[in-house]
Amino acid sequence: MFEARLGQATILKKILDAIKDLLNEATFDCSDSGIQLQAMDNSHVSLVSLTLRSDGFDKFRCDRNLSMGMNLGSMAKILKCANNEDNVTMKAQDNADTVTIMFESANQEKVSDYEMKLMNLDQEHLGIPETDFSCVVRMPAMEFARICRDLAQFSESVVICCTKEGVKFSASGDVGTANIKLAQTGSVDKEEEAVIIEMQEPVTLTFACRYLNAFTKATPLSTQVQLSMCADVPLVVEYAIKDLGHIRYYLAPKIED
Amino acid sequence: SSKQTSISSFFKKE
Repeated sequence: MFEARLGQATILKKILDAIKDLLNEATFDCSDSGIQLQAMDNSHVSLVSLTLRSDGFDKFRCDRNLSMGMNLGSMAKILKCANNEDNVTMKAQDNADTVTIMFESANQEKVSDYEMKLMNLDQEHLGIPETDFSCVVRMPAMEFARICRDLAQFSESVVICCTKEGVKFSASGDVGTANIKLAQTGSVDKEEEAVIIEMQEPVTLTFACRYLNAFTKATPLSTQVQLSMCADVPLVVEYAIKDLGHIRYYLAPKIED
Repeated sequence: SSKQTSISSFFKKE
């Protein structure tokens, strides 16, 4: 028996919004420690890794490890039927071929349930090595989304250059060149507005804008985003999900031809 | 010009 309950459907809606542009379907691996999802996008350029800890749920029970392959388009249709403040419960029997998603209004006067067929997905699981990153940047998630959106107008690629002075995002194309520099913030009143750079050595990497823009669909989940970079390895873009877990996106760099 | 690498070339299959 698997059962996981969250106080607000809005969190699940935001999580789905953060992955459904990259993935058509994905396997949710459930165990007593929580729910994990790892999947590459169709073109195998990026990888999404979602962790939801069992202690972040209002109720969590998972008697046996369970892998639930879900069509994310179908899940989006179901979640559209929930009000943001509804409780949401996911339930499945062991070895089931369906999952039940139930919404309850705060006053318990409306209860709806949706049974969704599960899929057998033959997904490769990749081992992600521990990396000592050269640069780790923490910045407001909205600012990162704005920069990715703005620079995508100028080029398919963005160059991220991080030094101890700050982080520079550049794009160059037919129109010309765009550069956006962010300095590390001195003192800020609000932690969520800070730009913090931890640098071991400077790094310059090139990434495809369309993937960065897809990652920023996670912006409603978190006030801050963390970018971890190291020469010649994938960028890690991480959004914390308060009290529940995190979503990490790995993006393979572009290299000189 | 730059070439897009694949994520699976960095991470090993488990």
